[in-house]
Amino acid sequence: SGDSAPLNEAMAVLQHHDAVTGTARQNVVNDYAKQLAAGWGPCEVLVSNALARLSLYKQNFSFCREINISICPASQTSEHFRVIIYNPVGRKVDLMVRLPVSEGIFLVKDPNDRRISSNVVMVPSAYSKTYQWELLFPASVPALGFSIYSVNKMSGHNHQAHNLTARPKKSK
Amino acid sequence: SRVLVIENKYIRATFDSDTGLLRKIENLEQNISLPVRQGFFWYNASAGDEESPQASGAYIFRPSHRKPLPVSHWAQVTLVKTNLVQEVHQNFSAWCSQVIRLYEGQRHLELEWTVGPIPVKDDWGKEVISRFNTPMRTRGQFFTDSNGREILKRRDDFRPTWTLNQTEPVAGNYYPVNTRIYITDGHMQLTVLTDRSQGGSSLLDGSLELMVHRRLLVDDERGVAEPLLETDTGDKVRGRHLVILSSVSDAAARHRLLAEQEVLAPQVVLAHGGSSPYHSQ
Repeated sequence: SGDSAPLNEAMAVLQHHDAVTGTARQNVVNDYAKQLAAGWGPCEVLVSNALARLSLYKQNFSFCREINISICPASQTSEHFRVIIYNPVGRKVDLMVRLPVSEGIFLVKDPNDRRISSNVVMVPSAYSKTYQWELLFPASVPALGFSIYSVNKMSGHNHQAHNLTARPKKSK
Repeated sequence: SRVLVIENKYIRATFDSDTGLLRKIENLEQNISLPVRQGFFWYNASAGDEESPQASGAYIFRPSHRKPLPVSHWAQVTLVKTNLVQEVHQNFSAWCSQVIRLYEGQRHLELEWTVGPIPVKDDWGKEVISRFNTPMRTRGQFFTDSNGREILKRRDDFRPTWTLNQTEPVAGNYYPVNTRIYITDGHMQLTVLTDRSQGGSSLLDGSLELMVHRRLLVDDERGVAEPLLETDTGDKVRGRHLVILSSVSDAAARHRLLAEQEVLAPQVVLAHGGSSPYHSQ
């Protein structure tokens, strides 16, 4: 069973100015991070349960906790997956979804099963010593609702991205 | 190309091909153009001086000099253009880089910065800022929000309810920025939205800056009893600044909607195939 109370409590603790501004000892800062991480675990279960109930399908949902540093094992290792986007704002929102993927060409379909435009672009060389790729596609999500997009990997090489991406200049 | 440009039907951003730095932003819808030079700088943290033994620390921001030092005068750049996104990857140094990004149909410029681990082997504490310099006449005024609610006017070396004796020309003009900071000349407005609470200021006319990271070697003796110094190699921080250039008359409508979308961002969850029907009963 899911539970949002631990995250609720961790967030309450983190209202303290020490947590907001960083004016705490290192071991306290570490504890803030630990409380947040511990609170998010049962919250993921809660969100999964809610999504299963709303979509009427039970699935193994994956959350990308490190997507801000271009890490998401679920999208990087899978050839077929669905992307569920929930919009907490009370109006329709258009956004560009970015997901780390392995090199390749991908077919993305919208909630109406129509193929939509997508690109695979190289992440900046400063982010990683090895080549890394991100899939991006435009998504539209209704007010206080969710949309489900499907992604299928079509081939192992991304010729378009190789041709369109400029190589960094040598350092002067 | 000698001219480095990313653009969609709403915005054009021009870069200096010699330095790789942002040079100009244009709002193509409203026919507004503003020279903007953006780069990263760092303040040398004070460890105490003749005027005061107060050091820059976790609580206290006290640079030793008013003028910050540039992280680099130029950036190594890579240009990425596809039909959905155009990006300029700027590499300023081994510990400072940025992606300036423009999506198709987007009315703002996205600056994704990565800073750290801040090197401190030279024994200088560093407080790193992203600064936007423009020729806008702002008469020593800028605006910051308070918890995303009320936007407050800030004036150089001034407090509205008492006569200020300014002793810290930089820190004394820094204010909390919870979601946005902007400058205006009465006709156009340059707004920068943050993805987290940061400190920000406008220390020169037409200039706007946000502190993105800091690493200090001395405790400020305000109770923490530790310098703001991460263990091991230090932290690397990544965040985003969303930049809107528009006329003053419709600036609020733009930054309010965008800030709402940023604070209440859509949540992305992945699922592999193989689902089974589910009913709560």
